[in-house]
Amino acid sequence: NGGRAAKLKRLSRTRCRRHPLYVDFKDVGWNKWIVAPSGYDAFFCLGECRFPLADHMNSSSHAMVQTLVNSVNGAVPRACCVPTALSPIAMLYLDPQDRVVLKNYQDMVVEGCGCR
Amino acid sequence: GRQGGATEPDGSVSSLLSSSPTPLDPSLAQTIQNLLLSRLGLQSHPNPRPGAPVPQYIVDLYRFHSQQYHLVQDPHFSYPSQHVQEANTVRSFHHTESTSPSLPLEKRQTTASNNRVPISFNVSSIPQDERVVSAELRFFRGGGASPGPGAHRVSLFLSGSPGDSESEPTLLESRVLTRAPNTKPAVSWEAFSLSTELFLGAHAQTGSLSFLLEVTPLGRRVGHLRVRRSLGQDEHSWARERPLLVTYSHDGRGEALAAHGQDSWDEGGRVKR
Repeated sequence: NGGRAAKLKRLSRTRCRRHPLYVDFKDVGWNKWIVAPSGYDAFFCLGECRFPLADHMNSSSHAMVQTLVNSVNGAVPRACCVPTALSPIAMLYLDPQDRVVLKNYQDMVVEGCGCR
Repeated sequence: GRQGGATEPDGSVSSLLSSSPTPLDPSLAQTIQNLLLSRLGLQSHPNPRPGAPVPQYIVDLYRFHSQQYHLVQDPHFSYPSQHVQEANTVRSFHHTESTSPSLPLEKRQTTASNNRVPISFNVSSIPQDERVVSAELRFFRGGGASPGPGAHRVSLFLSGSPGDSESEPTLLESRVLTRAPNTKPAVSWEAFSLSTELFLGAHAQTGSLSFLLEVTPLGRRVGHLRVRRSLGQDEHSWARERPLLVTYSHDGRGEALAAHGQDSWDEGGRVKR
């Protein structure tokens, strides 16, 4: 029983889910023109989409079919772990003419991951 | 960036990432960066001059929008919820100052009539595919620039382009500013809403917008809004007081700025503290 529980725990950890990723604009040299923020929590999706797909994985019907086919034919890949919900962030930056712009950029932060 | 998952004690993410490819080829990374900049509406990597002034109003707007209310510096800051309702972009413009080397600063300040000051803005940097949904012209009213006790009539005119001296200025708005005699000098901004049609015209023609601001004292005291740089005033201080044209626009992509944190301000746009 202990071995089975450990295996289940390991499998659940490798399942598709959201992971932390902080993007520091200084690291990519964008801090010269981005006034604020200095960086932000972007997150990323990673993990396996294996059978059975849990409800919280926001799986599409196609992902379920693909996973089912994968279970009988390993040549067909599993569904992909991708962002299913994204949110915007506002950025304050200097444009090429040194004018200050505040803009709301869509799809910059991963809010949720799922199998698609 | 930094992947927080790498610090997780179970190492599960690290094990999943262990099969990740090696860092990208620099040229490929550059290509991806250019694609991203293009998605962000920029043609190239901006390279601003060091110390380029950032208007406090825009910083406060950003901080308010990001719900960093304690960092908003202007105690009278009011979130322009009406303007940003349909806008996902706010652009700020300082007026174009005369750079004629033959005219010293003090001379340039006296060439205009004492109570009529021309100010123009180069708005050509607004992308053609961006729709201006609202705009305002803001003047600093405070400290030494504050009107003295008594009323002043302030009139804003739209004038022709800088080279067009023949057309008559069109009155956009006229208002009376008053202040009680015994109150402390109020530091605030006076904002004039502008019609979005002005920007259609500006784009079609020279890419600039020219105004005339007329301030007429209705009593004996003379006072004015801050439209000229004082002799000896440093750039940093002037940047905080000079007129500011603010445009609110939408590029057709994504949510408006007003969509966030609307429950955090009251009907007047002030922070609920």
